Order: sequence, then C-alpha cells, then structure tokens
Amino acid sequence: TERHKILHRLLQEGSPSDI
Amino acid sequence: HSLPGKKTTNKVVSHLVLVEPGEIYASPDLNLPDSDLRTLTTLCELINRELLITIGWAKHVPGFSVLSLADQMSLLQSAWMEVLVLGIVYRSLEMDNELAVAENFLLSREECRSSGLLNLHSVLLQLVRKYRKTKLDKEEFVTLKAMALANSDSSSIENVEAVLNLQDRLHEALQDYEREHHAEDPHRSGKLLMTLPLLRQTANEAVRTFCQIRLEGRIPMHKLFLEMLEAKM
Repeated sequence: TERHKILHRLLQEGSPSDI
Repeated sequence: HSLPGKKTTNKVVSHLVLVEPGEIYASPDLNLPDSDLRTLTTLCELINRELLITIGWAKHVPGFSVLSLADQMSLLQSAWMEVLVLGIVYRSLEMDNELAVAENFLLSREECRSSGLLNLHSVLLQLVRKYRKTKLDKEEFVTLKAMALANSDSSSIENVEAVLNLQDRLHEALQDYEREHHAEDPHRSGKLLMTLPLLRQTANEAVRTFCQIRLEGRIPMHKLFLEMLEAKM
C-alpha cells in the first residue's frame, strides 16, 4: 500500500492534488 | 458521460454505456519544439490523465466497488494498460492507419517511428483491424473493457470467488447483449473474448515501451503513471 499510495488514495477517497 | 447508442435490456451493459467517460483531449506543451520530445511528453501527460479517469470509471463498473480495496488495487494494477489500449483502439476504428490517442491527438506511423513507438503502432493497428473487421460497437467495447479489468489474472487476489463472480456477471451481460443484438451470429461473444489475448499482448508491449522511456529519463512522467508502471515491474 505504501508503494501504491496514489492508487490507494484514489480508490479510497477521491482525487489527490499531487497526481 | 455519453448517451447510450442503442437500447439494450441488459442493465449491466446499459450502465457501462452510461458511465463511459467522455472524450479526452491532449494538451501539448507549445513551448516545446515540435519533436519526438513533445509527442512523448504529450502522450505521457495524457496517459496520466487517462489513468485518473480509468480509476474513477472502475468504481462504476457494477460489482467492482464491493471488492476489497486490496483486490480493487490488484485488478487495476494488472489491467490498467489493457483498459487504456482498448480505449485508443476503439477511438481509432474510424481512422486510416492513425492512432487516435485523444480526439485532437492522432499519431501516424511516421510520428510513431520518430518517437520510438513504431512497434507499438504496429501491434495496436493489428488490434484495430481485428475490431474493425468484427464491427465492434460501443456496447461491446464498454463490456469488453470491464471484462479486461475483471479478467486481469493478477496473482495477488484475496477473494478469488468474488472476482470470478464479477467475471461471470460481465460474461453473462455480453452473452445477453449478443443474443439480443447479434442473433445472426451465435459465436459473436466467443469471437470477442478471443480478442482478449491480443489485447493483453498489446498492453504488455505498451508497458515495455513506457518502462524503456522511463529508464531513458528524457520525458517527464507524472506520479500516478510512474506508480502504475512500477506495479507492472
């Protein structure tokens, strides 16, 4: 999960600002 | 979201048509000279945006969001390039030997050659010709795209049964749709499923190409794209 944190966050929350 | 092209009684197929993302446009950096550098930079930026859209789309694939977060990640990490490739191929069906990476971003064989994408151009066009011959329609395209996601053969699925259920549901939807709209060809769903190995092969070639571009380090790549490429390495 640590290595794939953007995907994890996108699936869990929505859009991050640092893509 | 685009509107359904034709009425279908299958709820999964009509839902997939409804949640299909709209058109995508490239935003080339006009400060860069018109060169392979600009082509590849535009392409990589586009892929990053497409990835973001794909992850949002996956959440709307019926049955995907009920999977565990870990399994959702595993499916996307395995299948993202197949989903992207299928989108490019579908947009390119009406083109003449060009790849429609976005509505305003077409890549000719020559442009691909000078950007080091010639091999990728050839394998993508093989897939385009296959679907053009089959006259793939929008409903079949969206269903196949969801099937590519569900059928990603990831080796790290926790709940195998749940993923198999998702595959069965999508397979049933495709069969249902073909019975309704292509009754003249009882083998049509099988024919479509038999295109999936070439889709996998093409996506693998695309991943190899972008891993090479990443290694060369000439082209800026966004974080999400890098993360998804790393998941394939």
